[in-house]
Amino acid sequence: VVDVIDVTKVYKLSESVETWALRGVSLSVREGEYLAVMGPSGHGKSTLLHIMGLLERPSSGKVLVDGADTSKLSDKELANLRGVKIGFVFQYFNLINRMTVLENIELPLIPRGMPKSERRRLAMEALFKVEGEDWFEKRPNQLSGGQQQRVALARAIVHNPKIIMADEPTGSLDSKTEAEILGLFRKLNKEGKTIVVVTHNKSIAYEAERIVYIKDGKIVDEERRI
Amino acid sequence: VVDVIDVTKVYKLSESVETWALRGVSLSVREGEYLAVMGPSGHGKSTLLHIMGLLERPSSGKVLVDGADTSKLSDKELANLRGVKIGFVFQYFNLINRMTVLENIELPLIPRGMPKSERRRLAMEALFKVEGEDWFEKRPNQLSGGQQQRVALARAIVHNPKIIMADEPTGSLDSKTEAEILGLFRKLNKEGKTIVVVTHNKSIAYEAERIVYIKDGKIVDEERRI
Ligand SMILES: Nc1ncnc2c1ncn2[C@@H]1O[C@H](COP(=O)(O)OP(=O)(O)OP(=O)(O)O)[C@@H](O)[C@H]1O
Ligand SMILES: Nc1ncnc2c1ncn2[C@@H]1O[C@H](COP(=O)(O)OP(=O)(O)OP(=O)(O)O)[C@@H](O)[C@H]1O
Ligand SMILES: [Mg+2]
Ligand SMILES: [Mg+2]
Repeated sequence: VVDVIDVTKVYKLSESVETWALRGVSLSVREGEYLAVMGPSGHGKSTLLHIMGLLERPSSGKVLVDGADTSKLSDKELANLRGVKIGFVFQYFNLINRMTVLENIELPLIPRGMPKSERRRLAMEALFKVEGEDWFEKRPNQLSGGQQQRVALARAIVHNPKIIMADEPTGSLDSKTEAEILGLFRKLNKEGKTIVVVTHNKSIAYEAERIVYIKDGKIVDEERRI
Repeated sequence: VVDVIDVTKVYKLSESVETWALRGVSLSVREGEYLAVMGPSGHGKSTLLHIMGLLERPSSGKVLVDGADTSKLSDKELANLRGVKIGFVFQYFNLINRMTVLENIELPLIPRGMPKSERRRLAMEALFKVEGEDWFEKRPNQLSGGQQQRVALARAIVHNPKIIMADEPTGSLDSKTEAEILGLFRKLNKEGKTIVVVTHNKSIAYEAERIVYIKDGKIVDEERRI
């Protein structure tokens, strides 16, 4: 469902200084697969997930979604494609403090032109799935770290995307809450959703059917659960 | 060195809605102690650390630093006391994106009125301690999550505070980098620094000589390493 073909990503910091975040990565994610991406801090996991999630473009190489070459799409077309097919949980949530929790979760539904009441209903449903219904009128900065993380996950699933990409989705959670969120991912995967999770945590990685290891911007190893 | 006496913290969300983050917490931290605070997501750990770190005032109860009652201090005096005695690592770092990494780390030294060259030298020294010297001219948003976390730790130790308080300091780090940071905390503790760490991670908690468990805004259990 997503094919990454020989992708590099270079950040130019000044005339003479560059950071190579990805140095030639190829990876194919099948529909309905549950994939984990692991690797040391600073080695390119978030960058790879942002490129697979169509949030950033590669410096070279291609990204195909359902076989279609995304390099040919305009920024607007890319945003549309992403808005329909992908749900993204950022490493630091990216919630908007001037909106309520419910309004944050409704955001992915806005381009769909549905009535406000329907949007609110679907957003509430997503919030229930992460057990956050009590917070619907709060602002994100009135929540704890782990509570914000769960709101970010609700926002990533509200529009029922085929693919869910999550960057360290349980980093701020205690083990009981983490187990509940992993249960939610397992349920979504059983419903046929494709799940890609970046994690430092082996116990989360072992939920996946395949683990890819990144080092210095390259895939260095792969492990499949039998 | 820090005494928390029957502290509560209530957040008033509207006329009729309140959240009790802390419901009567008493805790004494001895000088040079290494204390861990654990507990489920949303149960008051960050709130307790912010109150102990003099970043927020309790709704009731007292906080004593070296025996002095902080409720009698003005906001300015509280900020001075905090700036001298405490180094704080926030759960989401609180780095300033419009300044370089080095300028971020220099911040706690500004009130000291030392020459710029001395500030830069001490900031570079702190950055070396977290192995981030290559990033000194970067902006925080040009770093990975775990790299930002290490910069936040460098900023918390640059002014050589007696007490270091860290909220989930290794949540974004892989196990090797996490072990390096825990080694740094151990070294600081051996030098006589008082360390208070909030964590969800048992292996980090077991670095400490005492673990305090928080549930629903109260201390429910305590464990001492023999
Ligand atoms: N916007 C940016 N500008 C410049 N360099 C960047 C930018 N974003 C990331 N980098 C660099 O690219 C490299 C990879 O970063 P990335 O965020 O992908 O790592 P990561 O594996 O997610 O790390 P972590 O586990 O700490 O979150 C890092 O060295 C980082 O400093
Ligand atoms: N500024 C605020 N305004 C209103 N409520 C708040 C505010 N900050 C925290 N809270 C509430 O107080 C409670 C405790 O929050 P706190 O951040 O201390 O939890 P925590 O134990 O650190 O959680 P986590 O492990 O998820 O970081 C939560 O229910 C949260 O919603
Ligand atoms: Mg990352
Ligand atoms: Mg917290």
